[in-house]
Amino acid sequence: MKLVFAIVQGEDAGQTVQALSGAGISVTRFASSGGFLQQGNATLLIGVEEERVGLALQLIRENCRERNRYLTPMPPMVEPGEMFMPYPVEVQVGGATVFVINVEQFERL
Amino acid sequence: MKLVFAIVQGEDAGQTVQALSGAGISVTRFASSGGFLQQGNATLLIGVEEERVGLALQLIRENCRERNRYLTPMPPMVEPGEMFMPYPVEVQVGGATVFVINVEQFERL
Amino acid sequence: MKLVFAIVQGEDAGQTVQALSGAGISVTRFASSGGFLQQGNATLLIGVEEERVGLALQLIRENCRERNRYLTPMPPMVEPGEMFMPYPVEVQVGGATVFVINVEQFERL
Ligand SMILES: Nc1ncnc2c1ncn2[C@@H]1O[C@@H]2COP(=O)(O)O[C@H]3[C@@H](O)[C@H](n4cnc5c(N)ncnc54)O[C@@H]3COP(=O)(O)O[C@H]2[C@H]1O
Ligand SMILES: Nc1ncnc2c1ncn2[C@@H]1O[C@@H]2COP(=O)(O)O[C@H]3[C@@H](O)[C@H](n4cnc5c(N)ncnc54)O[C@@H]3COP(=O)(O)O[C@H]2[C@H]1O
Ligand SMILES: Nc1ncnc2c1ncn2[C@@H]1O[C@@H]2COP(=O)(O)O[C@H]3[C@@H](O)[C@H](n4cnc5c(N)ncnc54)O[C@@H]3COP(=O)(O)O[C@H]2[C@H]1O
Repeated sequence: MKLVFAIVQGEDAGQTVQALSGAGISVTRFASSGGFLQQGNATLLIGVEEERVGLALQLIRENCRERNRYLTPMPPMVEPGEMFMPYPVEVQVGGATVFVINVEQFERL
Repeated sequence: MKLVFAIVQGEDAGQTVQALSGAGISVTRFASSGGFLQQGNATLLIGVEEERVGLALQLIRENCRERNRYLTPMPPMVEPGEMFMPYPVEVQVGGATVFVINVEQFERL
Repeated sequence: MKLVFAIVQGEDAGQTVQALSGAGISVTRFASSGGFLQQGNATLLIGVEEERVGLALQLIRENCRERNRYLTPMPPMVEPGEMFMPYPVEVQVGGATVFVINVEQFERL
């Protein structure tokens, strides 16, 4: 048994969960947020047999896509009379960031 | 040190946390939701010495119970004039789903 | 690649995330709550190369501090006419509780 942590964008979480459930792969979902953009995203916790990890990753890849997000930089301290026009900076956010961890013991209690 | 992830039903989370705390086992609790039923549940993160993992699992087993939940199927596309009476489908949800993982390093900073 | 779980106090979470991002260490943040005090805290999930785990722990140590919290004990069942004046009990809460776990596979999908 392996435990997969997949951090995905909020827009892709619903369909990714459905694709996994449809293939009989159980998922638990958490609301989370990214450290850099300080925007909400979703983290999926997936316990799956070793021989089905490949299928789980494939379903995540097929249901998550890259997007451009905008980060509005914090205005610096401006002198009176000066104008600060923050231009939003475009940041590319990937489809999914995935960590696979070994499970020593799995129980249904 | 081992890290235990226990996904439990919301109704059982409070008393399970109290039972663990009462035995001196620390717990951190997260709101989560199940992928299949799309209903809220709770995930407990428990860092515990290897020789007390058995006690933690026993306290989880004693405080979490199986329940029947109802899933109302999504109505299919119906033709005009047709009626769709979704009968809720009964789904059994277990007491707790538990993953035990090895911890390489533990620090109190 | 290692996965670091750091449970920190809510007041320290923002600056800890910024310190990590500033050092180019990515972080995902979750709202969580402590089992004993039943008060909100924050859990940081940090995937980081093995040789930078030390830097991540140092930044956590520098940005999280110990605080005293007050736990108001639950009033016992009092007899009519008896008064129960709960004295809040002072509890010391540490800066951060940190678990480091080995990652078998890391993917950006
Ligand atoms: N210090 C920095 N300087 C410049 N650009 C930076 C940066 N940190 C992040 N970025 C960029 O911003 C995007 C959003 O990062 P955020 O931390 O909000 O949201 C992240 C975070 O929540 C999570 N994540 C990614 N790598 C992680 C890791 N190693 N550990 C924990 N969470 C991670 O996945 C989300 C998307 O990450 P992704 O890499 O696709 O996309 C990232 C990356 O392209
Ligand atoms: N391997 C795993 N990895 C990550 N999280 C896991 C997991 N196994 C269980 N969980 C978590 O525990 C909850 C209860 O699972 P349980 O198997 O007792 O009870 C399940 C099971 O009896 C049934 N079920 C789940 N997936 C199904 C499927 N594809 N087909 C038919 N029944 C399903 O529905 C109940 C509720 O499932 P739901 O997903 O809403 O909620 C799940 C999910 O949040
Ligand atoms: N092994 C572990 N596994 C999972 N999560 C862990 C953990 N150790 C600590 N945590 C998390 O970190 C928070 C702060 O723990 P700390 O030990 O600094 O500070 C603790 C500790 O000083 C004290 N405490 C905890 N359990 C106790 C108990 N059974 N008896 C007496 N004092 C307790 O109360 C403070 C707040 O505890 P609380 O549970 O509300 O909140 C905890 C919990 O959310």
